[in-house]
Amino acid sequence: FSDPASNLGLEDIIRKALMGNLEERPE
Amino acid sequence: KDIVLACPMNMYPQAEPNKTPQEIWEDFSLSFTPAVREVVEFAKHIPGFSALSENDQVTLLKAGTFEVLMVRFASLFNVKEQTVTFISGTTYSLEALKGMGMGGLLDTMFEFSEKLKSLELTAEELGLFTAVVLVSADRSGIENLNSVELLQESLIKALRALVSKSNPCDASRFTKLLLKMPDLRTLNNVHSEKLLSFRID
Repeated sequence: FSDPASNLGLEDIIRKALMGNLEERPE
Repeated sequence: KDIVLACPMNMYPQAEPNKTPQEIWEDFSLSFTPAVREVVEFAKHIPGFSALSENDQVTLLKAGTFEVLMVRFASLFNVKEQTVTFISGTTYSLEALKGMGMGGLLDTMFEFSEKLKSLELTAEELGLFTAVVLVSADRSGIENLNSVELLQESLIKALRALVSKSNPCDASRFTKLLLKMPDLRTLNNVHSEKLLSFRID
């Protein structure tokens, strides 16, 4: 439990939200 | 025993007594996820942010999301009325929240909200200040320090110009604003300790 941000699942939410942008990017 | 998560990003400060700590944690996660997604969307609109490496984007967001949310939702802390409005729309008095065992952190959040409000920032200034808060090159784990520093410098420069333009007679306003950053960092640390203690409990 040394990283509260990871415990919150924050990294997962952030990565998914950032990737959402990549998916929307035109080819 | 009652579990209290008196964070305005939660629906209600007190959890339902029949829920397990894991379920309470999952409910809390569901309630703050939309706000975190909004921070990510905000970051994507900062010119130059998307050009940083993906790992640095994640590092900055992981480290700075709480601080961005604190600035963004400072208005949930009504200093005059001494109340906190949760995202469910329910308002609680500071006294009631303290009665649930919440104290020091909420007091510090009120103090911060009051100081920020006293600066009477425009929406544009607040947005740019939030970008400066997020793009902080001194977060641990940054891989390409030079890129983050360059972006941070350009944002600070833009903020200085904007603040000076909107209030040319008050040269100290920009300094006062930058001094809110260490306050936010302290709040972030105390908040992290709080989260940590909840998980350990």
